[in-house]
Amino acid sequence: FGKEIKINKNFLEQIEAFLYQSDFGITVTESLLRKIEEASRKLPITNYQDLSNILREEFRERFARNNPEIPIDSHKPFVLLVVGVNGSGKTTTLGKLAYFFAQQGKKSLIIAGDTYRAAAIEQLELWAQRAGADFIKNPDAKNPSGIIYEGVQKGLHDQTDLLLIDTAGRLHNKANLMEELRKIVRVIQKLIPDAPHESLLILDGTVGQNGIVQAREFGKILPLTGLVVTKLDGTAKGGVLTAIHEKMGLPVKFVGLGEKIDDLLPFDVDLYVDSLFG
Amino acid sequence: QLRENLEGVLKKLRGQGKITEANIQDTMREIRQTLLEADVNFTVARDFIQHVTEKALGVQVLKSITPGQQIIKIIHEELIHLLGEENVPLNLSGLPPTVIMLVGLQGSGKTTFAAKLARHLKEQGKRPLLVAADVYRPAAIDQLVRLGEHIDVPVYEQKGVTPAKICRQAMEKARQDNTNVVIVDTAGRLHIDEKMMNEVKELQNLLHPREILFIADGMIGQDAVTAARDFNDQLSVTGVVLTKMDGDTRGGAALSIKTVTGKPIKFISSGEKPEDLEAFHPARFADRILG
Ligand SMILES: Nc1nc2c(ncn2[C@@H]2O[C@H](COP(=O)(O)OP(=O)(O)OP(=O)(O)O)[C@@H](O)[C@H]2O)c(=O)[nH]1
Ligand SMILES: Nc1nc2c(ncn2[C@@H]2O[C@H](COP(=O)(O)OP(=O)(O)OP(=O)(O)O)[C@@H](O)[C@H]2O)c(=O)[nH]1
Ligand SMILES: [Mg+2]
Ligand SMILES: [Mg+2]
Repeated sequence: FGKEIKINKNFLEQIEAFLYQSDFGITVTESLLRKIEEASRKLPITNYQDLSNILREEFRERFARNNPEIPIDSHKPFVLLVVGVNGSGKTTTLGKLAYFFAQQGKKSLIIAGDTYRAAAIEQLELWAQRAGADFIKNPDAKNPSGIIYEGVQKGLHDQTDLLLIDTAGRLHNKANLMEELRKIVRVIQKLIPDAPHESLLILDGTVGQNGIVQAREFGKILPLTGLVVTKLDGTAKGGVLTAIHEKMGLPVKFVGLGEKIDDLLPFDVDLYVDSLFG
Repeated sequence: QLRENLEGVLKKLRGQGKITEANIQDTMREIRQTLLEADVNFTVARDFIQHVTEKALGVQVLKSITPGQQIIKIIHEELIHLLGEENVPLNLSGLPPTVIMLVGLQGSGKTTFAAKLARHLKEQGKRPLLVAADVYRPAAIDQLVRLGEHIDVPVYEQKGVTPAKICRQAMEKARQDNTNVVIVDTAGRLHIDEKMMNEVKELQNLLHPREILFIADGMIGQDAVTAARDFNDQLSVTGVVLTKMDGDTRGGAALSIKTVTGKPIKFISSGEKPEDLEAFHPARFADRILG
């Protein structure tokens, strides 16, 4: 019996390492370990299949109220904004979203709201072409307010189904850039008071605990309605999405699984748990 | 932050003549917590704690400082030691043109860093040439061309051909133009993408770079170790750059990457502009990780 306990302790240590290395962080890892220990007292865990079953149950519970749907029929035009730190995958995800909604028969106007980064507009324009979406830009713009206003105005006039707005990458500790984001929201609201109807935080799947800070800080600037976790086709597990979902109640809407236009999948908790062991 | 957390724990150590296993446990738990919150890899953190514990045990507490201060000193020194002790500069030796190749995961900051490095070298009197070898990402070539224009550094570009051909022709141009440093920007890629890793191995064989720099996003979590190890195993990585360190991330990835690859962290990128480039200093960075 003593030996049994020893095996279990070693296995628990392996599980602890596994959870930490999936970027679940201290709080979530400790709470998961407690649940696993409780479960193992009722039924011994001897292999990773047992563990996978327990985690699946646990995650189904934690994500029971997660709704990955974007209610694009609720407004016309439906205004969707992507925000996030530099290089997280905003521009690529916006292209994928335009394509995703095109499959549902929705027409999009993509608005080039990144007026700073070299070739940001050209990059987005190529995605718009690939997705069959309309595109509006101002290559001479020194800041995003004007083109975003113009784009929303055009969308209202043309009664476009979806207005997809790209923004420049910004670090959440840069006060001036976060203030600009507030301004972007105000500019949109001048024309459509209850917009943006969907504000997605685009999170790099390789991010560590700073992802939680990003969600918290961006959440202070505008009411985020969803999370997209990109680059989960790599070896990163994106574990911080659990902490963000629990702390902020933020729905996880999509995962990015590659660099092609159809590499976007609505979040599915079972698939996510499977991917932890992948 | 770590120091504040330690204050309470270390107060208990006061009045104790020797640092023992018992009285050091709380401290080490606190340190481990701090390292994990700072995104130091789980295994790296565990080994670090073990090593520091061994060093601290049995250390006769000096009259001049408290045991707590002594432990902090050991931790700080050990961190600096692991981060590489001192700055290792860029290797520009050998017959020109010297090639520096940039590799890394998607979005880590390679293209932006290419321009920063070019500007830095130009300031030092070198004549750099930038090479746009990312043929995949939409407008990647335009991005580097645009950045090159801003800093007045030539960019070799060609659309519709393979990265190998671009690099070959860029080297010809470099020799013709008396370029002394060639900086090759490559596409972001996954270390588990065999085809893409083969491409960059082919480029390594073609270019014989003096430096292959692994560009890592400073906010990266536990995956830093997996990615860095794989890139380092498959390529002759000579150095590491940590980007976006103007953020508030603690950057524990630095310790993980250095530990697992053994390669020096050469630069820190701390902003989006070409001038936002700093040499990596282990002592300064140790303070940052400890918060
Ligand atoms: N493997 C993989 N790469 C991705 C994914 N999403 C985006 N990328 C890549 O990540 C890199 C950065 O993507 P961008 O769309 O430019 O990111 P961004 O957030 O718009 O960047 P900035 O505007 O500069 O802040 C590109 O190389 C993309 O192809 C994904 O789901 N998987
Ligand atoms: N704040 C900040 N942003 C940075 C830094 N380095 C790069 N960036 C930004 O990060 C984003 C991604 O940079 P890129 O240079 O396009 O990254 P990349 O590695 O070339 O991306 P791929 O080619 O798609 O793999 C851009 O928005 C850059 O401006 C930095 O040190 N600080
Ligand atoms: Mg972008
Ligand atoms: Mg690039």
